[in-house]
Amino acid sequence: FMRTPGNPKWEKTQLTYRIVNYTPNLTRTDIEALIEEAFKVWSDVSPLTFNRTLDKEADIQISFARKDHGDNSPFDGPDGILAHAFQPGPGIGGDVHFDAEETWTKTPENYNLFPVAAHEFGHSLGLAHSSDPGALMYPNYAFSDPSTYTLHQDDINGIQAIYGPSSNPVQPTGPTTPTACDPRLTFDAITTLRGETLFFKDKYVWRKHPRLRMIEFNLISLYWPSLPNGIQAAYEDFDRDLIFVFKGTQYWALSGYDTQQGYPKHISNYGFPSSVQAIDAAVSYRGKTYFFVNYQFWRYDDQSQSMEPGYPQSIEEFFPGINSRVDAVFQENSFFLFFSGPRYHAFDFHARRITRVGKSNRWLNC
Amino acid sequence: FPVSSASPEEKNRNIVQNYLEKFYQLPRYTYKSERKSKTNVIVETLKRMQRFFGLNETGKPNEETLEMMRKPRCGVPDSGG
Repeated sequence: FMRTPGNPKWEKTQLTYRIVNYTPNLTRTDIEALIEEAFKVWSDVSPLTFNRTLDKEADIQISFARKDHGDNSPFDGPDGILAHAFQPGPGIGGDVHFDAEETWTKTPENYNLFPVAAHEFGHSLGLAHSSDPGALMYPNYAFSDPSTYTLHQDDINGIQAIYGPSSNPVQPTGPTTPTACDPRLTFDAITTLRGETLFFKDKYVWRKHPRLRMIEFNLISLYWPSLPNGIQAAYEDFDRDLIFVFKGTQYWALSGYDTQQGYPKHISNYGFPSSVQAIDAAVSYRGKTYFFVNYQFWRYDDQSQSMEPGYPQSIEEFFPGINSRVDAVFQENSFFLFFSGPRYHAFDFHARRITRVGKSNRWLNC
Repeated sequence: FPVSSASPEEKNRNIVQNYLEKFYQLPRYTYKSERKSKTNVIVETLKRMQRFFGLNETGKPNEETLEMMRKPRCGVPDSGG
């Protein structure tokens, strides 16, 4: 995290805010609720309290404005700059301006007001931008669902560096951002996608392009805002140019950046019994899709769209040497790459044996 | 439509200049004479932006850098006041 240069802060912890005007995209009730949720992100982890007031002299004045709105920082129309805020202080200090020419939503559609408001309030309280891509104070927009959002540890450290800990007897903690070359790194799910390989972890995804050395690291919500965090399994259906991602008993179908209509669906559609409540890993190869659940696996026939009889079978019997639970698996040149914890095993599907073992994050150029 | 005459290079140069001026305090040069030293300043400022976002610090507006600059974001600068 970074504090705003000069370390400005409010000398009091009970702050007031006023919503000066509204956007026509949302109802007043929705806006007031989203703004309240956004302030709660910060009050939950610090001694700060925020009370809405209608009088003119609120500490934090919130408004929607377009283009040049008299503060020497004109907005730029749809997209680009979404909002800005001023550091703690009198007058314009602490105020937050949203670009009125954006489409403001309360859904995963661009741009959800909640994450932008919570971010700008961080500036109103004295925080600058963080270079941690998982932090709320990261400069770029990313959708976050207010109902499941938990403030990142980096942001908690930042606000507590300014105002001290919360009065909560149990100090709140937040998630941290995985680092590619952490030797303990494990993956939640892996799938190929049109020649690239996607490595899922918590709310993040590494995107590896076969030819470029570059590996993109982003929030999953940047590509698929309506997907939940914590994907557990994923595979690519090459024939239909779709990838399927699984969490719990639900699954989604994605075509490129688009989430297919009519999802999520229930995994019982594949023919799983109700005893199966989650999939550990999945991979599709030559018209068959392999689902790994605990120490067993199921095989699904893509042609007949049905689970094959005689399953589940023991993983180790069919894939000799794969004797741990599978976190993730993908297929490359007739090899199944099995990931369990911080290690992977390359299994030659035709020779029916493991040919290589290594550290999982080797696939992230570590 | 009045087709934009700017070449892709020109457009990218504008994206870079605009972004660095807004978020990394790249000085606005107006006089031709100043332009010589400007290139170095742009390269160093671009490296600062690439460092902040964990990109390869090439000092050149490569595709990953331009893609980062195109992302919707907060209007507060990433460094400085």
